[in-house]
Amino acid sequence: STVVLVFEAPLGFRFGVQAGQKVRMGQALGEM
Amino acid sequence: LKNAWNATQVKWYPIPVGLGIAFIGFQHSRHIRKREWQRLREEAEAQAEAQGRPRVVVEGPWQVRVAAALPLRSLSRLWGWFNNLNIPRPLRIPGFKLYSFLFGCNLEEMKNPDLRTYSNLSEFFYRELKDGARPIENSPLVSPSDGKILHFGVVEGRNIEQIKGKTYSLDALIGGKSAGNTTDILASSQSANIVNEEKFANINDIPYSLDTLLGSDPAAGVKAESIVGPDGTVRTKGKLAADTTGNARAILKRTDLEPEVRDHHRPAEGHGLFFCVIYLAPGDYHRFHSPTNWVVEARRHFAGEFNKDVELHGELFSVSPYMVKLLENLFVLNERVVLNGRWQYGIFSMIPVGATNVGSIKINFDEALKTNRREDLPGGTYTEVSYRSADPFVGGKQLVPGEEMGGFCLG
Repeated sequence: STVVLVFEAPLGFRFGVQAGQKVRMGQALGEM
Repeated sequence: LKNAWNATQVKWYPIPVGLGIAFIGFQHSRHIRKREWQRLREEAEAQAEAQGRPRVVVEGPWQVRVAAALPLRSLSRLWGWFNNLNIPRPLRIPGFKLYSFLFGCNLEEMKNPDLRTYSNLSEFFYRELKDGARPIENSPLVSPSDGKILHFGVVEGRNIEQIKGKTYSLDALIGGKSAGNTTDILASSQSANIVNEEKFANINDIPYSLDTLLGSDPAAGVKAESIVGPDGTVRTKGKLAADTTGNARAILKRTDLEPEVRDHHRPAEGHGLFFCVIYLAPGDYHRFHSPTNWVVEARRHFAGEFNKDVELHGELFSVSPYMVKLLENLFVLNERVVLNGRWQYGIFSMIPVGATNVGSIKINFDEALKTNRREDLPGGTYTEVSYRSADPFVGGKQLVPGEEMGGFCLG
């Protein structure tokens, strides 16, 4: 199973994760 | 070989009449089938065009062809049935410990650590976590679930990158523009006790037409759906006895109150569209939570399936990283629930995508949603419901970061 997020954000939004990285629920995905 | 070729006598026999007829019948059935596929293809193309989304078909190497030939949805339902069978109590602890060892489940963080109380693998798979096991970080966007980041980035030209060099269409993933023909989830949900509008009709055991009796006004987007009698029975036609005062309560369901057509994927000036794909492995905690503070306005359920040669929507391919690399348009082909809404920066969509082993998707605030069912819609279509009446003030279902939204179930 997979969850896909698609969202609008200011162009300054930066992901704080890497492809292949394990994440846990509640972990930050990015910052403005 | 030369001798055999030259010396072997060729004998000719008449073809039996029955065989000839069977051959003609076979050819004719092939012709009819081809014509039917062509008709379905044209219908799917017309539907896709009307909904403003491209058509997608299965493409990939031979492994993909093999997977596409399998009855994955039936297998998924069979898998779900099997995993709902109760496990004998003495086998539960060793069985779940073996599963945990194989798939890397962390038993320490379970809310209910007594393995004997999980009667089958489905219950164990959908286990809850201890309070505080997953602290919610102070960030505008947090992960909705445990898992592995498959891919993330910016949506370029309405296309989302699946792997390097291969993309799939945003329009196909979340559907085109809403045509405004949504139905109201709370009015249609059996457990709902909220109605949009009530009206009392004075009737006295007479045949009625809802539209004339209750004053439906299609121009205003109001349509009478049913009448609730004094005894609580819901009727849509026929006779209905009024109560002692001669009244029966009518429920009016709004079909559309917004005249403008919504567009779910147009960012504002200075904004962009971003995406992030998280894969949940079999051993992961399989509930998902709200990733931010947002309002879910509507959900779309892409579930229909018909002939694989025409179009696939709502199939249940594996979504493992291996398959993601092989099968183009994987997330567009699989059954999924698209939750469309908005957050402080604009539009926000969250899309739980089903897979062969985990085909059922639950949304806690949507009891009407049933996934991985045999009786689904024609391929290329989706059903859409609005959550507007969940909270008319904000126009949908409001969620805070970390709030449990639903989850994936086995089969």
